[in-house]
Amino acid sequence: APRPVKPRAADSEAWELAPLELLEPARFALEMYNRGRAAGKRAMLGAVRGRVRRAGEGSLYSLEATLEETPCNDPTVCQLPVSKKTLLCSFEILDELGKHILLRRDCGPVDTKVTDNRNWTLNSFLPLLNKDSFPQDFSVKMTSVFKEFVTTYNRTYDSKEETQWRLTVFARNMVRAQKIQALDRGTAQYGVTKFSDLTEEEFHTIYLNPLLREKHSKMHPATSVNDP
Amino acid sequence: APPEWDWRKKGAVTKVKDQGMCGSCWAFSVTGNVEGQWFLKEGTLLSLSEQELLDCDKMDKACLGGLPSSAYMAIKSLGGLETEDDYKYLGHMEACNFSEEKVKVYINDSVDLSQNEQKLAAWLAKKGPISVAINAFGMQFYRHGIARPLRPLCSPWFIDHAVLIVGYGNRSDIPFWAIKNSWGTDWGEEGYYYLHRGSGACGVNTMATSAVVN
Repeated sequence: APRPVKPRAADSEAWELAPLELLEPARFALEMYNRGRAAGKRAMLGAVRGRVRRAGEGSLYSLEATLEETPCNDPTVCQLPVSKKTLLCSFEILDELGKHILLRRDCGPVDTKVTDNRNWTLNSFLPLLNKDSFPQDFSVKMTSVFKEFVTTYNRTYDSKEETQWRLTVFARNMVRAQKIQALDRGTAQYGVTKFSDLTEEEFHTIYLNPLLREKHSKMHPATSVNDP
Repeated sequence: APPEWDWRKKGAVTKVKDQGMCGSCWAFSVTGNVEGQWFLKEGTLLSLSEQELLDCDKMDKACLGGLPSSAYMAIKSLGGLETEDDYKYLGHMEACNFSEEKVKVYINDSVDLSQNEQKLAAWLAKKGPISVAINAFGMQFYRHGIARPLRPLCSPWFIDHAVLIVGYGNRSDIPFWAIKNSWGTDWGEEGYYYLHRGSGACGVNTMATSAVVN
């Protein structure tokens, strides 16, 4: 099994940008979303998380945010309770020398079936995960699951510090897996895998292929199949 | 397209491989496709070398990533692929050790396939496994079942993993693509990933390609 790389500084983990750093790009994303909407129909920002890639004078922010839209904009005629529509959006924002450019916006309603049946999942997905906020019994359970993981996948770590760090990453990942599970509309099951002790950034760097986002050279189009 | 198809059952797919700690999925996706194309033309299933591509395909970036389209060009210009046994996988880039005499498989061309998933299914059933690229959202924790992440979370614009579609079908009325991954058999369903079919899930239809063997 591949051995995970050395621990990284906590602040370098993906999706863990400090709230202050997120503020400007998130406000810009919201402004872009609301552009052209009447005052009463503007969405409000819910939770947001993001990561940034910096190169030269530019920063590319990838944000995931929830936006709340209130369908009724006149409280005197609305039937109570007014249900809010929650949208899950991902934004890509380029910041070049303080000038923001929206490169991508992808919003969709959060599946109501999912949210109705599993309220906790939406709530747990939205806020930024605070590693210090795990309850006591969660830590105990996690330690036990982590020990099983270490045995199953034959993991060895260089030091106690690294083991502790990997446990923290593992615990966060279990929460992430739960969120992914809650937001999957198929039959997939998510949970412990051999990659469970890697941060999202490590996983992306080691196993994935960013070049695929580049434009590939066009080849001949295949002739379609008429008679299989 | 027929209602279901599985090239594994027809002997066109080699065992699941493991790319290790290296972003070489593009090489595995392409060799998997060429293995299938060669099998369909010649009737022999050969396990082909990804390491040859890591070392000798100078258009791509070995463990830092690559594009199937340029890998096909590299295979063409090199003159073909050696087998896994002759040019073993190391999981990191080395000097190119390609030997023309050891080439077992060649390709003549490569093609872009339709973005229409019904047409892709028809193509697959007739012509063989397809190299595709997807957004790998959630795959870090995938264990089994048919994945269908919310579209905003698995946007077709964030393609970052190349894999091989080897079949399709329905499980309890949910249509799926059977996808051969290159993370070993101790990941997913014996190394396979099942992704929802027909909804453009995770951009599965955005970069479908194949080699052509005449």
